[in-house]
Amino acid sequence: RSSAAPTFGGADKAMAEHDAYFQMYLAQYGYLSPSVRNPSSGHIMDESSWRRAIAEFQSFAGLNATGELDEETTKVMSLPRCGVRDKVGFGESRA
Amino acid sequence: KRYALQGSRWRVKNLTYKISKYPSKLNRAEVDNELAKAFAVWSDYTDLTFTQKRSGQVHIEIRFEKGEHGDGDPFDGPGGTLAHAYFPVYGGDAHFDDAEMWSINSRRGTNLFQVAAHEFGHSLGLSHSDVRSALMAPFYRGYDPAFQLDQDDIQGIQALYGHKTQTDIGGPLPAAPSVPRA
Repeated sequence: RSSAAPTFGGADKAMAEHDAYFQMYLAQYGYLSPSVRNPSSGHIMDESSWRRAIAEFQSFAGLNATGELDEETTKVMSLPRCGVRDKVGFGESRA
Repeated sequence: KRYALQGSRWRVKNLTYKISKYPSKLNRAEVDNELAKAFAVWSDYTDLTFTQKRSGQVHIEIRFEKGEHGDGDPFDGPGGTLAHAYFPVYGGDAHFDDAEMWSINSRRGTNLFQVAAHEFGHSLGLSHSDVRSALMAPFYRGYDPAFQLDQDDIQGIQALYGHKTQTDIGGPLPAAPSVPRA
């Protein structure tokens, strides 16, 4: 997988949807700003934020922190899990 | 130290809980038993006590819900998110996705006891641990018939509530020795 930040406007719609899914995942569990989950926020994510978020997740999950959204990483992201954030900081509280 | 503390904890050690909404596919008495066992995971290592109430105000409210259930964090059906819980500062409540196939003492489905023990860790103030073997690791690892709390979890809960000072002896206390009056 490419480590580049998803653009969602490219020809490869399936790839964009793939990236969007994991972008939402990283936002849901505290690795990216919650505004990523809200399309109307106009949030634009740069590649370094995307790579850093992936690397932080990998580090937390005991994977090699490459910053690449590789198969092993997406496999772990697909595991059933607790809905509480791993990282606090991007708006800790629940409503 | 690898465990993580959220930053809040209960000021009292005798906590109450209520199951306001039971899962649709399990026997209520069995659910009561599994959730009591899940609380006992934490009371085995601290002086915390957990008492189930059927009505009235409690510290920790437990609900099995599907989809959107009023807290802005909807469940997503089978797989994915299994449950979530609030830290003490936000009330300590625990919600379980009723779309999951909750199971008891079985390799099929998702083990209710293990997930509940994890969620109650949040209700008590523990965050996710990056120790893979810890109960407070965020990922469900499958049914473990020989489940034991990891040392990381024990250190975490005792950092919040201290060590257990009263030992359960499994029966009534012996009569106090008589002391001759002066």
